[in-house]
Amino acid sequence: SPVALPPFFMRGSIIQLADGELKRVEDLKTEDFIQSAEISSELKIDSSTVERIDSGQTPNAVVIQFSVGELKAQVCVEVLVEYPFFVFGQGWSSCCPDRTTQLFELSCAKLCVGDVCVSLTLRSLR
Amino acid sequence: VPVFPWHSLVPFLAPTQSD
Repeated sequence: SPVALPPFFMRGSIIQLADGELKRVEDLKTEDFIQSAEISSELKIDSSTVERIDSGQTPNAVVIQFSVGELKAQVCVEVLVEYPFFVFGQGWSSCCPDRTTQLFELSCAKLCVGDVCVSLTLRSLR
Repeated sequence: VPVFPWHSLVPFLAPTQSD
């Protein structure tokens, strides 16, 4: 694959929360992201709803259109099909959960239109 | 063992400024 996979999605990766607590990536919960963002002076959690999922430029890529935050700003990102997003109340989800599990050993649900993902914005952005 | 910050796992989706 020409695109390097982020190492931190590999099962067993150690993640440091904003309060210093260490957790494995597969053990993260929605509250961990919410509480970490509450502590952060710069970052704010937004709810980003999946509006559309289309094919990307290459066969293993998808373009995901999100509706971000209270303003419902439309943001598109192109990612590999195995790229996991964290869905509120559900956990890691990707467009191709089988491939995510195969590559990262990370259990994943299928990312669907309507899912609400954890995303970040800068607190100073308005 | 590498330790990664929590925010590296979350996409940064900045809405385009419209004002």
